Amino acid sequence: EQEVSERELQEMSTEGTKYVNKEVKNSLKELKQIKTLMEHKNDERKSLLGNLEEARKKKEEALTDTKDAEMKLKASQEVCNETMMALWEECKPCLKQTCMKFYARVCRSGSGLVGRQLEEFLNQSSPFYLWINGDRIDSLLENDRQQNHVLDAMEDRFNRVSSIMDDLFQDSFFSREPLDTFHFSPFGSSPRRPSFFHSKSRLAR
Amino acid sequence: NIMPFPMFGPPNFPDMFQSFFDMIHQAQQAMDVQFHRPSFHFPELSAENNDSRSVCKEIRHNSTGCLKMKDQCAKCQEILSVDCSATNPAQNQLRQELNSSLQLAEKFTELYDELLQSYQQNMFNTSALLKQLDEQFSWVSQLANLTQNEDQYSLHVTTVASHSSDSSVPNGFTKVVLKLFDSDPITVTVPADVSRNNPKFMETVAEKALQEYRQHLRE
Repeated sequence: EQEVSERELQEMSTEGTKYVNKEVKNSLKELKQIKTLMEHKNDERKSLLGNLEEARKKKEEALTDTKDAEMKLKASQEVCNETMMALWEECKPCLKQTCMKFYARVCRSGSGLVGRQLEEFLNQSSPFYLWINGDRIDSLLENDRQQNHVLDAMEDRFNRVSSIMDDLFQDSFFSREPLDTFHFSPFGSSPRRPSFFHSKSRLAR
Repeated sequence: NIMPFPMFGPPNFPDMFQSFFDMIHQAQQAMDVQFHRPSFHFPELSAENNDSRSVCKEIRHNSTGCLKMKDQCAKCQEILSVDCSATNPAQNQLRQELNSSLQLAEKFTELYDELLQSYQQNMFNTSALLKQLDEQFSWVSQLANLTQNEDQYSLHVTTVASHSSDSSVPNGFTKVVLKLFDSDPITVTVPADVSRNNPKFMETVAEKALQEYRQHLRE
C-alpha cells in the first residue's frame, strides 16, 4: 500500500529533479572550465612545436656542417696515418679490456659473445674514426632519428585526440553562446567559432 | 524547470549529450596508448647522462658504446691529440670546424630533448584533463543514453516506504525508490535524522541517488 499520495510523489520528483538538474548544470560548468584548460594546454603545445621546429633547424644545420667537415677530413685521412696506427695498436687492447671489465661488472650478460664482437669491431675500425670523434657523430645521428620518431608519434596521437575534441566541443552546444532570455537565435545560424584545437585553416580544409 | 536548459534553447537532453561518453573515451584511448607503453622513452644524449642500461645495449648492439671509454686509455687519448698540421695544415683547421659544429649539434640535440620532454609533459597534462572530463561528465552522457523519452522529470520517485509500510526498512529510516531519467530503479535509504518533512529530504535523496549512479558507472 502506497505510503504517500500520487501528488506527493510528483512533488518529491519535482524537488529531486531540481537537484539533478543543478548537478548537470554544475557538470556543464566543469566541462567548460576543462575545455578552457585544454585550450590553454593546446596553445602551450603549439608554442612548444614552434620552439622544437626552431631547435630542429639549428640542430640539422650543425649536423650538416659536421658531416661536411667529416667528408673533407676523410678525403685526406692518410695524413698522420702511421702515427695514428702505431697508437691505435696500443689503444685497442686497453679499450677492449676497459670495456669488457665494465660490461662484466654492469651488464652482467653474455660477455663472451660481446668480447668477440668487440675484437672484430676494433680490428675493422680505424684510429681516424676516433680522431674525428666518429662515435659522437654516430650517436648524434642515432639521437636525431629517435627524436624525429618520438615527435611524430606524439603528434600523431595528439592530432587524433584534437579531431575528436573538435567534434565534441564544436558540434554540441559549446559552439553556441548561452542565449539571453529575450532573443532566440536558431542554433544553426550561430557563428561557428574557430575549431577547438586548430586554427581557422582547419575549418577551410 | 531547467530542462532542457532554456539558455541553450530547445534541443533535447539526449541529443546533446549522448555522444559525449564515447568521444571522451575515444580521445583517452588515442592519447594514452602511446604513453603508457614501457618502450616509450627518450633517447639519451651523451655518455655522461647515458644510464648503464643504454651503454650495455649499445655495446651489445654494435660495440660503439666501447669507444665512449676512450678517455680511460692513455694511448687512445694520444690519438685524439695527434696534430697533423705539420704535414697538412688544412687538416687541423677542418678538424676544428668539425669539433665546433659537433658541439653545436650536441647542444641543439640536448635542447631538442628538453623540448621533447616538455612536449610530452604537455601531453600528459592533456591526458589528465581528459580523465577529469571523463570523471566530471560521463555520468551525464550515460544518463542521456538512458533517456528514451522527454519526461519532465530527470528524477522520478516511484515508491516511498518506512518501517510501518515495509518491515524490511529499519525503524525511523525512509526508503525511496526512484529513477534517474530512464535508468534502472535506484533505492535510497534516508536515515531518521532527515525526516520526510525536512526541506533537505529530497536533496539528500537526490544526492545519494547520483552518488550511487556514478559509483555504479565507475564500476
